[in-house]
Amino acid sequence: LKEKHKILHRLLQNSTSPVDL
Amino acid sequence: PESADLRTLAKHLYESYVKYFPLTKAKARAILSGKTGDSAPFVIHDMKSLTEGEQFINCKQMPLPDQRPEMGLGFGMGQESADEVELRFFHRCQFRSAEGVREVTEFAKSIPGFVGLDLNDQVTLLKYGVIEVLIIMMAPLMNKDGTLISYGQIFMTREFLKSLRKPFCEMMEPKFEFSVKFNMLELDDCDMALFLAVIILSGDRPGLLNVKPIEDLQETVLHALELQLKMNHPDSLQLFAKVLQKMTDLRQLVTDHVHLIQLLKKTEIDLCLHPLLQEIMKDLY
Repeated sequence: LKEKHKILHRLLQNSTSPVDL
Repeated sequence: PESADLRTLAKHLYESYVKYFPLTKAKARAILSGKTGDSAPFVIHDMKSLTEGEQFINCKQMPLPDQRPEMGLGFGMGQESADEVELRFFHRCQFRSAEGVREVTEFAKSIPGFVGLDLNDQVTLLKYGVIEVLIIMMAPLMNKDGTLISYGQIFMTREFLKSLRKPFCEMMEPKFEFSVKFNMLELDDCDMALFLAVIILSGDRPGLLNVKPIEDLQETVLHALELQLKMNHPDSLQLFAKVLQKMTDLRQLVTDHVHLIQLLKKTEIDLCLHPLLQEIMKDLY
């Protein structure tokens, strides 16, 4: 499932700044 | 001792909530009731004030006048069609929603035990829970006449949202109907923080691999919420049950919202969905 949700997965693993989004 | 642990959990979740969500219910209600001491929010009530509202925000964010024409963000609106303005507004809403997903993710990670769950299950809990949480977070920003947007700097009227072309006009009205009823429960920010954690920790989301640890975590937060509501609203009978009943309405709201977005994708040629929102909504319901 995490393969199909790469951005969510990334958000869970590290915090992402608003600019990256 | 058990009650003390539950109070500690409530305090921890409230602190995370305040840390990750920039506009709390307390702040939003102060703005809506004109008790902030700052200037009142800019009101958007028609297409003209929508373009002026964009200008108002852009000026605050980008004060250099010579940068404005290149940004293409709402100047020289004379030639622009209402359809284009609506679509641009929709894109802005998407970016704010994507930012909201980031805030909810950070809040979820702060729930004790969440990051210890199977990573696939963390993804599933967020995929299914995040829109429900964002809808609940909208309620404090709304009253029967409109909603605060742009971190409380703008108030957009309900009538204006209803006047947009189909299906944009159908997107917010169900959220207003829900919010007006939800706000009657008069939850405060600490009650909200616990309720959001309960929503995120739903053990019945499709495709979960290991339900038991999620249900165990949710049970603890449910106890904390029950205690919090009893202490914070001693005269409000059955409030705990009433709050939990809202979870059923929320699922229907999300299902209808996703169907509207799918309809938009078919009817609006120029529509591009934010990749994060695409990920979440794909195969959701």
